[in-house]
Amino acid sequence: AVRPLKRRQPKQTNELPHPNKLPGIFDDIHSSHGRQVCRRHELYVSFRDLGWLDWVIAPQGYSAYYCEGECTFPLDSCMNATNHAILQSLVHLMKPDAVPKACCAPTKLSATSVLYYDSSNNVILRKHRNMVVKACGCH
Amino acid sequence: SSSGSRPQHSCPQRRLGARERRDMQREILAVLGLPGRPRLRALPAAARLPASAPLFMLDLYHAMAGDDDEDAGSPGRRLGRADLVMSFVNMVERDHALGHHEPHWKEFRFDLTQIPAGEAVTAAEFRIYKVPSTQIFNTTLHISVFEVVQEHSNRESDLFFLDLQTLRAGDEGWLVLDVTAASDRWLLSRNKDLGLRIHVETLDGHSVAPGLAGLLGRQAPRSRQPFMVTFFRASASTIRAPR
Repeated sequence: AVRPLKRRQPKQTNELPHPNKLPGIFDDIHSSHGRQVCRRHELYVSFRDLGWLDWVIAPQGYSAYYCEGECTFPLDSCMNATNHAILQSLVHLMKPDAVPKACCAPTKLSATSVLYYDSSNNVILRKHRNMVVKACGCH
Repeated sequence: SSSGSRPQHSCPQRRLGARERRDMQREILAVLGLPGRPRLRALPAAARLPASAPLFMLDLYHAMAGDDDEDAGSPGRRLGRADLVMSFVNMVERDHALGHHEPHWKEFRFDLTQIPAGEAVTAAEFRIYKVPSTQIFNTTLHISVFEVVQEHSNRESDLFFLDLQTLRAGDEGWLVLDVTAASDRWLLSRNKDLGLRIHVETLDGHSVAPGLAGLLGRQAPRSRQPFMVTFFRASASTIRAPR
């Protein structure tokens, strides 16, 4: 009887994959360990939902993006997009060969501004540069 | 866009649970520098909105939101590279005008304790609305603003000259006076109110009561009350530790 060929299991390694081989969004979304690959999701931050609209003058809310899934980034934690964008880029800059560019490193960041009253009824306009991921490496 | 209109979904969206969403939003808003929801003094929102400072700041907000990518050119000279703009409504207004001997002046006090530490002032201006004078006609007026550096019980206060504008008695509109030079001092003594004093003189040096020259104070309609606006450049970027 002919024995069916055994499928060779991929060899388990602990190395970080070379960044160019990170799974993209159109690849098989389950990486070899059955983990869901990191994907970008949109979150609409609504001041109205939080009931803060009586002190936030503008905007009513804004779109933010966040990642969910397993990032191969050694921190291995799921962060919101803004943190992800800033922190990951910094660590990659500091240790380029130890820390690869993560799959959803931002390719375009934009500023966001919020106008609100403070506790003394002064009006405050705060602008945060490079705070919102507009486009990232997931796709 | 961050102006609130929702972009089309460009990737599949997983619905967060209510608690997750609230945590996520709270975390992002904390990164935005909105750590907590202030307890506002019970002013109804509608009553607040027509006031001059929020209207002015709303224009600034739209200008700032418009220059999303950094080198679209600065939408306004003052806005420049400011990260934080604060407007202050004056708390106290003193008139040394009608019935007093010369010089006549009007003084405004501002509570600056809310200014966050570590901010560098890039510009500051005092805005006051002027209507055509009903008492003085066809006259050129010098309007100067001083900082009240030190008050004395037995003599005139120490003043520091800040800016001077020349206009006609019949002019109307917002007068913008540059008070940036006072910012060094007020950042050093946060717990002291900032005092600004307005003097009005004719070309031959006669002192005119600011109210008679058409300068409006706290009795003005809400949309024309005087206020101060300060532009800051944040020095440290806020990076939050990962959860």
